[in-house]
Amino acid sequence: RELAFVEALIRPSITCSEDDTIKSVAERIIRHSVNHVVVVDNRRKLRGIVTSWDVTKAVADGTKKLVEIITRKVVTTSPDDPIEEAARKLAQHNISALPVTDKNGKVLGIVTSEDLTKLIRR
Amino acid sequence: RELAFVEALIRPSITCSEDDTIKSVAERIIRHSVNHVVVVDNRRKLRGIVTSWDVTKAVADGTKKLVEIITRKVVTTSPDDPIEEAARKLAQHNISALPVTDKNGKVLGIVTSEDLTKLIRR
Ligand SMILES: C[S@@+](CC[C@H](N)C(=O)[O-])C[C@H]1O[C@@H](n2cnc3c(N)ncnc32)[C@H](O)[C@@H]1O
Ligand SMILES: C[S@@+](CC[C@H](N)C(=O)[O-])C[C@H]1O[C@@H](n2cnc3c(N)ncnc32)[C@H](O)[C@@H]1O
Repeated sequence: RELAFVEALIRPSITCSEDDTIKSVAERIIRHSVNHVVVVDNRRKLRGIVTSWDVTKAVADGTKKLVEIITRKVVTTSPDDPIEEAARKLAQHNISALPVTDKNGKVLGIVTSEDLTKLIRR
Repeated sequence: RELAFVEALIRPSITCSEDDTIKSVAERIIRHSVNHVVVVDNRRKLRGIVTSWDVTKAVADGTKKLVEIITRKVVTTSPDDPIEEAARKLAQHNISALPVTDKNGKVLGIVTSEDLTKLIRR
């Protein structure tokens, strides 16, 4: 496998804002058939991430507000990261997606463990 | 990478039964920090799969009963499947985990796209 970079795998990220509801984020997860929603401000700056796992935690705990389930310390990657580095970050933090950001913290897209799995070919 | 088989990657699967509640399955997903729960009968035969995505769908739709969100037609793999074959199945069906079953349909464990991503090393 010649060395590939995250840039080759970036897909558009489904986003939401902090003042959305848990139900509206859940609807977006289902409508787009994804597991990860990146929380951004009105200038598309990264504010956090919320996933189907977090929505499930809200069901387990009876949490009602989106801001209570948003993960704030987000592990990210950049377009010029080698694929192996993105895979290492996912494994190290036991997570399944990395928002791709530019040097100013703007969200460019996302890369998931499902996207990386597609590289495993005969 | 020499050819590896699913057997090398199997991890124990979190399971539930059909008469569990959505809330109790959500609690199990959070307690074990996983996204997939395999539905089995009392002899550990495969009955379906429920994921954090399905719990999120229940939130989106207002569904109250576990049996309404269980996926019945489950894509599975076997211990002697080559890793590339498991990766192909995940990509083909847009899913992120495969229950591993024996020839009698007994659940031996599970393999996820997160486990496969760990194979992508420098
Ligand atoms: C620790 S993982 C455990 C379950 C499973 N490994 C998964 O990725 O869904 C679940 C948590 O990871 C968080 N998470 C997902 N992607 C993340 C990222 N790139 N950076 C930080 N946290 C992230 C989610 O918000 C959620 O609270
Ligand atoms: C089609 S995927 C779409 C979202 C994302 N790709 C994921 O895997 O979570 C979500 C659905 O796949 C189902 N699913 C997960 N693993 C499965 C498997 N091995 N066989 C059949 N369906 C599965 C879940 O029950 C859920 O209804």
